Amino acid sequence: YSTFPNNPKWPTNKLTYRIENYTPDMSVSEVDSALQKALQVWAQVTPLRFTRIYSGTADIMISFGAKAHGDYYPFDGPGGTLAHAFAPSVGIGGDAHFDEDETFTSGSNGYNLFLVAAHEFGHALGLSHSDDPGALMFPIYSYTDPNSFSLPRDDVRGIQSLYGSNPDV
Amino acid sequence: VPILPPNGREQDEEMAETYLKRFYNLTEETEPTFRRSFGQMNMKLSEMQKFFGLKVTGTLDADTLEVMKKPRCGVPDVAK
Repeated sequence: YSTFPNNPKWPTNKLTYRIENYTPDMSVSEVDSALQKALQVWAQVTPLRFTRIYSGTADIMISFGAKAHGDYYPFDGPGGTLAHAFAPSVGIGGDAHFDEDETFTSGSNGYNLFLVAAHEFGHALGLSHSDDPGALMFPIYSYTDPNSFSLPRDDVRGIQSLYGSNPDV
Repeated sequence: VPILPPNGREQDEEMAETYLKRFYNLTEETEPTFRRSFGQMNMKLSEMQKFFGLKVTGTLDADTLEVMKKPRCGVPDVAK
């Protein structure tokens, strides 16, 4: 696993997230569910807890956009780059953006939003890319059944190096 | 004279350069492209090949191109 230079992390374990807009590829409830489940992947192995807010600025602002979308890192159309997220910090730090030119799904066709989001939230919490091909934080997308998904050991070690383990387990 | 569209090899090299700029911090230099191609470009290709567990050749081979064409996260693999 790898962390960003200077190991940026959130100074609190209580974080907020806000879904700014939705992809038309999936129902609102499917998007809500995928994103909530993606955050839980990290909450299960750390003291981090996530609360959704519906207005104002959250620590993790989540949005869908195509091409130039306001952050100087434009998306590239279908294929290629699927999403990106920013390391913990104030402002844009922690925010996750998904390329609306992709087809996001809750299944195995297109790109599974839960899997993409779980990876991006790893960045939002302070993990960089891993060179372990089996890790969630490996940069290339690969499908695995979300229903049987278990956070790989490499990612657990990475996130716990920043936040420690889940005191409730 | 007519400007010919880039052939397959040139397209691959352009794609590789864009990929390395985006994900491996290949920087624009004032040096001519051919000089960069024998220096920083090879170094960045080697860096990428090592990250992905490919054979480290420092050259744009088929396996490296295949990885570059896969869908991925937009966050760089190396820090700027």
